Amino acid sequence: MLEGKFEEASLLKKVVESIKDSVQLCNFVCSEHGITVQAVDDSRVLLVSLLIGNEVFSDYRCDRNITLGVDLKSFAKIIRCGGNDDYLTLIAEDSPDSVTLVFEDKNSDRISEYSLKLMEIDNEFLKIDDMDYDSVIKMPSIDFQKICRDLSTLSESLQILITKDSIKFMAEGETGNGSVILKPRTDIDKPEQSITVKLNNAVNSTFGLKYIADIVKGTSLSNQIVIKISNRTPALFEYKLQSGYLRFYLAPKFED
Amino acid sequence: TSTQTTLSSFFKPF
Repeated sequence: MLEGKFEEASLLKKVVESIKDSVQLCNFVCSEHGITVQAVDDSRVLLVSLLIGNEVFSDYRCDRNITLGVDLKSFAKIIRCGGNDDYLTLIAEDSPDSVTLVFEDKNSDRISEYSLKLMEIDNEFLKIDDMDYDSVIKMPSIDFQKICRDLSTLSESLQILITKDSIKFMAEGETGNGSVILKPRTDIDKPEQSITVKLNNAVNSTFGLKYIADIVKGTSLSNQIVIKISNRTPALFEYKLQSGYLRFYLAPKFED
Repeated sequence: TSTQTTLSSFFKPF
């Protein structure tokens, strides 16, 4: 049996809102370590990999592995019914055909209970090896979101160039071009404002902005985004959770 | 112009 209690419903709300436009049907695999999701979008360009570690929960028990096949659009509708600050408990039997969500308002005795029917989802699981990346950058997630949104007004593609002392984001379109250059900086008072670059090789990679527009929906999950890039392979965009992560793997575009 | 690749070329089924 699964019983996982979130101190605040807002975390699961944010997670679901962050991935529901990338993937619709996915298996939430629950184990003693927490909850994991791996799902690929319909075009097979973007992969979502989620780990909500058991330490995120104020109470967590899962005696044996349980798979919850969830339609995220329906899940999002139910999860919006709860308040952000409510306790949220997920409950499922060992071989469930539904999952129960219990919201408890901390300021009153109100308890709301919803159940979502589960589905058999035949998901292919992709094996992702740990890779050595050419470059790893860490920067404020909100800045990355703004840069991508700004440049998406010009082009469908985002070019990322990384050298030892700069990160350059570029977009070239029919109406004009744009670029934003960032330099590494350490902010001691506000570490979340820092920008770091680790470089093994200089990077020049291009990605579809429509996918990045979905990735940056994870911005509210973490102050910083970690981007790991190698030339001509999928890049990893990661928002760290208190225990766990939301990762997106995005296949690059190649210049003809 | 640029061509979008897919993850299938990089990651194999488990």
